[in-house]
This record gives sequence, C-alpha cells and structure tokens, in this order.
Amino acid sequence: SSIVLVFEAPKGRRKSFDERWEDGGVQGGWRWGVEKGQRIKYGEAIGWV
Amino acid sequence: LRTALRKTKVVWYPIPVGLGIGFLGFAQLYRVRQREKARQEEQEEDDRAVSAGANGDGGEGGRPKRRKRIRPTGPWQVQVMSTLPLKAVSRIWGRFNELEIPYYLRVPGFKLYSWIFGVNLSEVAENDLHVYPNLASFFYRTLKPGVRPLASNPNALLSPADGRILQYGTIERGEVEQVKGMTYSLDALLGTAPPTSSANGVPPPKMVPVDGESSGRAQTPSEAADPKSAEDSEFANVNGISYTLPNLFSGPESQHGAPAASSMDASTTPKSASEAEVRADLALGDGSRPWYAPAKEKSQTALFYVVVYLAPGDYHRFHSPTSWVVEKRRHFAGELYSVSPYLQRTLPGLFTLNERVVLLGRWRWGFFSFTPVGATNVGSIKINFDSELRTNSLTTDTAADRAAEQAAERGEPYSGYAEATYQQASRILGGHALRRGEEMGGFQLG
Repeated sequence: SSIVLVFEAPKGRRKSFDERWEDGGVQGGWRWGVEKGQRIKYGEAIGWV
Repeated sequence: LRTALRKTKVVWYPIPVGLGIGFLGFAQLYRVRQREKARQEEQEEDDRAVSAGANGDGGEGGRPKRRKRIRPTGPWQVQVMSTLPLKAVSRIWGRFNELEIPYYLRVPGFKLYSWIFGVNLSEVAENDLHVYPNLASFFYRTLKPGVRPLASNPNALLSPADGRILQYGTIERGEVEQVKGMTYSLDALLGTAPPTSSANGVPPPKMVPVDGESSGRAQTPSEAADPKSAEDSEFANVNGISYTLPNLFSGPESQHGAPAASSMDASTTPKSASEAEVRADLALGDGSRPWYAPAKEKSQTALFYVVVYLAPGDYHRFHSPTSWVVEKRRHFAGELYSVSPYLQRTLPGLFTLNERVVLLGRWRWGFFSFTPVGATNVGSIKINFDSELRTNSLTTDTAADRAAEQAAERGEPYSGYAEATYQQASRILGGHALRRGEEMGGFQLG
C-alpha cells in the first residue's frame, strides 16, 4: 500500500546575488527533509516551510 | 565419410545477404502493420460500444456495455496481472486472514511473520501476542505510546505512516512524476477539480451538502443552468450526481430520505480540541479559502507531492501529517494491483488504476490532499471519521458500474469516483478537522 500526499506550499524566493549562497540559493518556502528510498517512520519530518 | 569429404569439391559463392535482410525487414513491417490494424479495430469496436451505450441502446438487451476493463500496457508480468481477478483474490485473502489462529500457534506464527517482514515486536502495543486472534488483527496493530515522537518543528509536515519515501517533488503542469520519469496527471489521481469559473459558459455543477434533508440527487438541467446555486452550496460531484453518504454506493436514484445527518454526525464530529487547534493553525496561513479556489498570489505557492510506500511488515495505520480540514472524499473503486516499487517502476500510472480514497481539503498554506492507495494484499482502506466508506467490496464495484452506466446513458464521461462531503462535521471549518499526528485510519488485509 502507498500514501500519496499532494499539497500546496509557499515557493522559496530566489536569493539576491550578494546574499549567502546556501540552501540552493532559495530563501524561505518549502524545504524537503527526505531522500528518495529513505526509510521513514510516522511522526518524522518529511519537510517544512 | 572421410573419402567423401576429401573428394567433394568446395565451391564458394556469395549468399544474397541483402535479400535476407530485405526479407526480414519486410516480415517485420508486415507484422507491425497487422498489429496496428488489430489495435485500431479493437479501438473502433470499443468506441462503437461506448457510443452505443451513450445512446442507451447498448447492443443486446438495450443495456449499455459495462465499463471497459482497465487493460494497462507494460511488461508481461503486468499483462498477466491484468487478467487476474485481483479484487476477488484480495477479498479471499482477507477472508483467509480473518480465520482464527489456534491459541498456541499465535506466538510462533506472529514471530515468524515478524522475522520474515522485519516487524519490531518491542513497539507493538500488546506484549502478549495471544490477544491477536488472527493475522488481520495483528496486521492492524497499534503501537506503544511514545514510540513515535512527533517532529518538534511545528512547521514540519510529518510522515503519515511508517514506510519508505518512493518519490517526491514539485508538480509541474499538473503532472506527478511516478518513478523513473513516468508521469501521470493530477486530475487522474485526484479526480478533476470542478471548474471554479464557467470556462465554456456552463456554470460549475450544483453541489449539495451531505445531510438528511437535501438528500443528494441527480442534477436537473435547470439547476445546472442556475449559476447562483453553485456559490452557496458545497461540493458533491463533478458530473452532476450528488451523493449522501449512506447511499454513496447505491447510486443517485435511491437517495431520498437518506439518514445521512445522524450517521454522518456520529462518525464525523471531530473532537473540539482538534477543531480549536486546527482553526488556530489555519488562521496562521492562507488555509481559509476552499481547496478548489486558486491561491490569491499564484506565484507565491507551488504544488508538491510525496509518495510513501508501506511494506508488508510496517505499521499500517496512518496519521494526519499536519493540522488540516478534510472537506470531501472521493472513492475510486479501481483495480488492486500490487504497489511494490518494482510495479511502480514498470506500470505507468499505477496510482491512477488502483482503488484509492482521495481526501481533499486545506491546510494553513492552501490545498492539501491525502490519498491512501490500496493494493492486492491490503485492499481495504479504513477512514476513522467516515463509517460509511466501504472499499474493496462488491457493493462499491456494483455501484461504480451503475454510476458509469448512468453517466454513459446521459452521454457524459464517468468521473470514475463516488464522492461525499464532510460539511456536517464542523460548520465553522466546513469539514472534518484533523490535528497533527491524529490517527486517521489505516490499511486492512483483504
């Protein structure tokens, strides 16, 4: 069995050039906290805004 | 023989290789053309059947033809599976697992099952395994309190169940990437979102709340033409048929006087704590608009998806990933192919074929949906706050076939699902409120 979550979440804002270039250059917005194939347990974070 | 071989004169001359290659090419071309012609004939025959069904004079006996069986493409394993009566197999599997296990065989039996499928018995709520009379109840076990602490970050979305992250990402152009680049459309997974504005001059279908008085019924053309009614009512269905829950699967013609309110209230009234917490959470963000209305600033948000695969040994109850409101439910009585990662890689659009229950609603950032997808061994999907839902049962299949025939008689496309709303659960929130981490239901064997 599988569970599919489809949800709306804020996109990140592209950082301006002079800001520190981390997190893929995106400020705020949805951030994934998992990898493909990773085992996960109920209650653990999939991602966050 | 030696003499003969020695005396025979060897003559070398070129074999017309080009002729051979030409022959093979021609043979292949002929085979492809034959196959294409057969496929076209089959397609024409189906179209004829469907159009005959739409005119209501579907061939013999005046009954429109049944819904076309799902015949997925894919490797031979998939072809073999698509010929099997998977739902019947699943029901028999469920019956088998409800047989009571002899008392002294329970502990060794469940320990063997746990060893094979990697179940962590120390987390199971009951220390004495004898309390589980059969595998079905052991499969639907609960866990000890505290073995699954919720992530501390309040902005984090929780994993709804134990399992493995099969796929995740952003949804571009309404397409969800399944695995290995295979995609399927969001509409096929969730069902088409009713048009919020009348694209072609036809107003969105009239939506009827699920309650006692206004028992759902097929929409009359005059109602369809009445745009004002669309604003002040809730969602029920896309192709105009509205359902009240108790008769969800008996089709629209027998919906009058359905005791929806009582059974709905009994099974859907959320705990006031959930409601208060969810309201507070929704107030933080943009969760106040209904799920189908587009976000104010489209550029601000995007649609994301994640697929969690539950293996046979995993804990099979699922929980709410966040505080959200479930406004409606769509039940697709599809097939029950296995959803193993292998099949997810090889069967295009697997999730749009299988039986599934789509819960649609909203959370603080906007639209939110939660779709448990059944499989052959776990065909039954249970939703705690919806006691009317029946999955993987003959009733649902019959009702789905009848709804398909009715849609064909009216010459409309069949949406593929039966729908219900939870407006009665909470008038303030307009749906059933779920707290972060609250148990929502689970997958049961068979």
